[in-house]
Amino acid sequence: SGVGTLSGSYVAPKAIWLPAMKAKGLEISGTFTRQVGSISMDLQLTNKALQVMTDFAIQFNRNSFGLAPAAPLQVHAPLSPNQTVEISLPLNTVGSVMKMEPLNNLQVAVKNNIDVFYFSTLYPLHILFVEDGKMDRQMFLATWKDIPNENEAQFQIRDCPLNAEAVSSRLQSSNIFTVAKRNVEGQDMLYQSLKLTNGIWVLAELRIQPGNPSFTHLQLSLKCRAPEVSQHVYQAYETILKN
Amino acid sequence: ELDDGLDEAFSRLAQSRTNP
Repeated sequence: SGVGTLSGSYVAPKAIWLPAMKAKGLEISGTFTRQVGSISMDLQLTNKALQVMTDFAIQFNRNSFGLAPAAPLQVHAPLSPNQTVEISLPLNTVGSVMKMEPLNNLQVAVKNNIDVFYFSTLYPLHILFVEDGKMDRQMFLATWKDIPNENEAQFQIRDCPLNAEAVSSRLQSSNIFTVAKRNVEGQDMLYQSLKLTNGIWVLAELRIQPGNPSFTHLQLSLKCRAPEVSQHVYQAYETILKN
Repeated sequence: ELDDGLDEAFSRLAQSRTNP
């Protein structure tokens, strides 16, 4: 499984995004991170060809949240056959926006001295959860009431290995903030908020039902003015709470 | 502590969601 970082959100283990056989010997694996407000794409490039690779560059297609490289792809020396290099590519969210299907799809082009290669990957939405995503309590209540019921989506998260306290602190390290907490008939109810880099707010009610001593069942209700993000926010909750 | 009524409002919200 992946690793949590000291001051950042959950980081998935690197996955192969471009197999060598599809890219004339260039293999790319990677993952996404968010640490203290900085998003990066952490890449591992391996040369499985018989010739040296040079002149690397990377470009993203337009995407739903304007993710774009914030610097050129820096491969400091030619990549020899069988050599691997690790690169952290800083990203920003001020690139061109085009709604993708699925919403978190990212199309990438990488070039080197041999050719240009293309691949697609999906990024976890929690890399877009900003540090100032804690909504004021009064604003939360007003917004919760204001967002119509048809914009509410409900999800189940079964067998979560954390209690209410740990759930709240784990989520906070990924910029999902608990605005209020209540206990009703033995269930903890957390009211939470998060904000995406493009300013979209998501409000959540997380109902925590004690299961057996080591697991809890969670019911997540999400309210958002852009309800197409809810499915991806739910996936972020699952990932953060189960890893 | 100044009671701004918000504590009570959250209690009512949680209550209404549990017993609609």
